[in-house]
Amino acid sequence: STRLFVQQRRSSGEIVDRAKAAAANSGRKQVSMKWVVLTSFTIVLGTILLVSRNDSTEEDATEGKKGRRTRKIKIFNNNWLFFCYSTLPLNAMSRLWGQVNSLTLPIWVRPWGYRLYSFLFGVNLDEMEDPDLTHYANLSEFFYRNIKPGTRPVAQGEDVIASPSDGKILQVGIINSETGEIEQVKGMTYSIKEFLGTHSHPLMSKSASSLDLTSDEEKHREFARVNRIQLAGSEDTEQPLLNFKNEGDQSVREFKPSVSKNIHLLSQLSLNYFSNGFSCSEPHDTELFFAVIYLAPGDYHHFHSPVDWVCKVRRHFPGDLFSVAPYFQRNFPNLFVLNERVALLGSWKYGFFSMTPVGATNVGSIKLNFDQEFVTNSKSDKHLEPHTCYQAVYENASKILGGMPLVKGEEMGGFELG
Amino acid sequence: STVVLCFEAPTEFKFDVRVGDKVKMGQKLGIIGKNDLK
Repeated sequence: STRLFVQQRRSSGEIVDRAKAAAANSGRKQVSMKWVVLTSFTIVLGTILLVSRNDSTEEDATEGKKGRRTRKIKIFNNNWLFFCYSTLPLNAMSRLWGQVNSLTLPIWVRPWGYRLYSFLFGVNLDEMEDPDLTHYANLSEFFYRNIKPGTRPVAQGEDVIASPSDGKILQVGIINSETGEIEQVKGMTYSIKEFLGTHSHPLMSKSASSLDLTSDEEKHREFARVNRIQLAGSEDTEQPLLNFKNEGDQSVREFKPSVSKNIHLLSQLSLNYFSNGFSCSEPHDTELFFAVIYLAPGDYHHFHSPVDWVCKVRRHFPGDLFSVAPYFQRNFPNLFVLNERVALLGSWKYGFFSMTPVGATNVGSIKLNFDQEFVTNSKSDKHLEPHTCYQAVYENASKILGGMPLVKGEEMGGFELG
Repeated sequence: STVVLCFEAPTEFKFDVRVGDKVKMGQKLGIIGKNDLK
């Protein structure tokens, strides 16, 4: 009976073990089932969201073609990859990159390092002003190298606009003066008012430059005469104030933006458009044009004046330092409005003229030769408040011209590492 | 880095470059038609 009891006990124990194992198996199966269900649900939901998003994108594109853009593209609409990218501390990384590349390299490393960089990014070493690579103490100096005089002949002709820098043309065209939109890529635009800022910017910090070139008054008068630029404060510049009254669309079919729309848009960009001689003396049927030039890492990174003009206002927008490589321009809406930039506004013989260097990842230090105190993306940078526009005027540079005269081909500044 | 030009010019202005072209500093970007000159 004892043996029987022991056998029964063993068999009951086995039964319990089997039951436990079965229970564990069924538990595992339940967990697996839950994972399968959850994964399937996620895939289905994700697919639905993706399809609906694609539909809305197509709708946007259709609306864009019809010229009735009602939805504004948001930065994180593209995909999670861009969202993750946008959360990176790119400004700090760029500053660190600049500091690291400002360290003096051992002389024996320099030729090897710079030749490797040149091989990777297509630098033309033959046109360097100083061809001895050992003279460049670090990559920052090499990056901001000078080129031999005469290697960049400037296209002559007073009605010719020359390229301000080396690079690749990313976009050229006409700005829609009605909406004030510039095309970033086909179907994707950004606002010129956000890009260049307006005098009514809610967070505008204003200052005046300390430049004083009054000793060159005669030269400035000649500059104004040759380029048909109105003198600041002269009676000629005082034009009657315009009142804009909306009388609706009077045209049946409008092919070209009217002059008044241009004037309206430009007067929003700068309060001084009329009073400070921004408008040209001889009225033309004008349009607003734009050109975007991308500087690759191997390009000569100085920028020069594309025409004879007078720079009157500088607006600094501290911002992000996203990459401005063509891929990002195609996929990152409002890229130029988000990035750190310096909008230089002024006038030339045909009216409004502006040139805006836009910073990028690792190349956030924008330098202006005629404004030595100005720095960007630096620890000494006083312009740190985000979403703030820091405006300075160059009236003191020339009382005659009301700004800084810039001759075509003259070096204006450049982009440095950091 | 990028340089963006925005400017007012007579309607006769024509770009001499196309999207994708490589340019050098000083190269002609565009010209205003001669008809507009006075």
